[in-house]
Amino acid sequence: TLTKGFQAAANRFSGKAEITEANIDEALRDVRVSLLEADVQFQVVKTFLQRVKEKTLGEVVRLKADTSGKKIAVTPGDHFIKACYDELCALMGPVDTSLVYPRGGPAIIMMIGLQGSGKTTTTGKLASKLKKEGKRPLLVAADIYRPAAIDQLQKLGQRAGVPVFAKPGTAPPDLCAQALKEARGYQADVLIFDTAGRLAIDDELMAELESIIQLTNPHNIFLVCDAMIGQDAVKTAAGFKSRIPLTGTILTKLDGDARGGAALSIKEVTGVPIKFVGMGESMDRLDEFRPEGLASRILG
Amino acid sequence: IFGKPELDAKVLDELEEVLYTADVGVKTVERLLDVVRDRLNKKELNNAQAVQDAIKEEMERMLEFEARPISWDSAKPYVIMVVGVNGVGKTTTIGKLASKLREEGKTVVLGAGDTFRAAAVEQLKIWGERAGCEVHAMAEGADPAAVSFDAVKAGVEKKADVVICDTAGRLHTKTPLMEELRKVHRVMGKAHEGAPHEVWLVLDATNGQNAVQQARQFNEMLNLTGIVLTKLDGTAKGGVILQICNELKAPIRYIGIGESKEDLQEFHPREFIDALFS
Ligand SMILES: Nc1nc2c(ncn2[C@@H]2O[C@H](COP(=O)(O)OP(=O)(O)OP(=O)(O)O)[C@@H](O)[C@H]2O)c(=O)[nH]1
Ligand SMILES: Nc1nc2c(ncn2[C@@H]2O[C@H](COP(=O)(O)OP(=O)(O)OP(=O)(O)O)[C@@H](O)[C@H]2O)c(=O)[nH]1
Ligand SMILES: [Mg+2]
Ligand SMILES: [Mg+2]
Repeated sequence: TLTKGFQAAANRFSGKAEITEANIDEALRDVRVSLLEADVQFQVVKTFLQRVKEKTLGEVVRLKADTSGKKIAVTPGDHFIKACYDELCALMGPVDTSLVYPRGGPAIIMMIGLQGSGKTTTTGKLASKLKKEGKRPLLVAADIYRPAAIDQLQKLGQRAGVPVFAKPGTAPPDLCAQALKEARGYQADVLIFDTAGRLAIDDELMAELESIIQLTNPHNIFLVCDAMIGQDAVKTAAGFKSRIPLTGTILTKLDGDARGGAALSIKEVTGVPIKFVGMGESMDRLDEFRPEGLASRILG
Repeated sequence: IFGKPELDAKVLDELEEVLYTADVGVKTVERLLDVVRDRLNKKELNNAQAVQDAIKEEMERMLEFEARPISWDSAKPYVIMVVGVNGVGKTTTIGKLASKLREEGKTVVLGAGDTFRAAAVEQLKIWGERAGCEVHAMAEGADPAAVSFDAVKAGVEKKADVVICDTAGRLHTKTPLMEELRKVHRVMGKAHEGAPHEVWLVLDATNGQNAVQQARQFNEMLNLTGIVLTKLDGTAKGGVILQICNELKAPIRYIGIGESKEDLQEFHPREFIDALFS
């Protein structure tokens, strides 16, 4: 199923044998509307349309063979939509859902992002997933500000059957450094730092993240983003990226009906892979990221 | 120099980008630019500033509608139900509002209606301590309708001025969870005639066009009486509320501009509109 924007675009080519300057601009305008409604950022849309235009202009659509070897015609409209879909997949891929594990000592995963984006919940989900894979995670309650944040992580740790390292009142950088020192006592091979939500424009809190990184050298630093995020995705992703060496991003709350166009913006701006997607509130709702799924969703 | 088509187009292109990146949304951007193009054709606007002012006037028009004001003294207790999707700032907003009302000398009771999420009750209890008001709660997993009933009943018995009920975050696409809210709403009315007097949807300013769907679905389920727009202290502009308020005729009761108890302000349309362009 296509959103009416993409359907309108496909219809621009009906009865046409090829994709020309004349008919493509109208189709691109329809796609533009659809992408903006899907929350793809304004400038990212411009770049995307330019790429699709370059790839499809002048394509004379010939007969193609279907899977049984029978020749079938592919219309310019179908071809155009397929080009959009392929370009979306290409931009959001390649698939890399790997975690970095160092040769010696525990792997460190650091979760960062805006307030309410789903960091704490995703920390619990990652812990459950890693435990199922035979790892021994230790969760670190590095949000010392939000009321009952430590409580929340401890409850999730209990549910996942995973220990939680917490020292209320200790500054997050020292706390994380201490957790790393004490990891052996827990026989932990993975540490996950759950940090407080913050704005990328908050200099003091960004400096706190830099301090945690300087003291512990995390191997995995994930920007956790709410899939419903709008045009601000670019400002926020750029803001975090400018000060933090991100290794991946995680998109949460994709179990709703947000089109998730921000994924394109976030991938474009951060240049790092989207690793996982959150598909619900319970601990088993974390999937590995697949561009095809999100591409179809953005197309509508 | 105005009235030249290329210059008009350039000014409109720049304004279009400003509007889109403020999350104003396709339908509203086209409406605003149509108004401007119409006035340009009539030679009513002769410089870039006039064009921007014309857009701002149209935005103010979109936010002008008959909105029932909060009438705190019209019921005792005045009961507010707070709803919204996950993580938007419902619990924090309730904490801020409770603090504000307490400073005005009002007695407030809070209902810990999120019986689902880990440490949700503990979070609201800390806010209750900060504000100096009692929090009614039950064990985790309890029926949210029972907790809300209990909180409203307590407000009635204590002759409190205001009762504010928190609810668990939920995506508007989850029908059983939306039905649960309707039940909570109905049960609150059983504890006190007319309750809840206010149903507020909390929207996160960083959300994009999905906020329109959120607003429509929550409104359909509960008949919203107001909106609280949070996280305006960030870089997101929240322009999506132009369409939402215009469509639902729901006023913005407060805006959230931070995580501390003082960070709740009244909504000023003109200030909000000016900020979309800054
Ligand atoms: N439906 C759904 N809800 C989610 C998902 N991930 C997180 N949530 C919910 O989103 C809300 C916020 O999640 P948290 O984990 O507290 O977010 P956070 O980023 O740690 O928040 P702060 O620490 O305050 O910045 C909670 O109600 C979670 O249950 C998801 O994938 N789907
Ligand atoms: N910067 C900023 N952060 C806010 C604002 N309002 C809330 N927050 C933060 O957003 C995060 C989520 O707030 P909550 O009050 O837990 O949100 P909620 O809607 O109750 O979340 P759930 O109950 O899990 O659905 C917390 O870290 C808050 O401190 C605001 O106006 N500005
Ligand atoms: Mg958290
Ligand atoms: Mg809450």
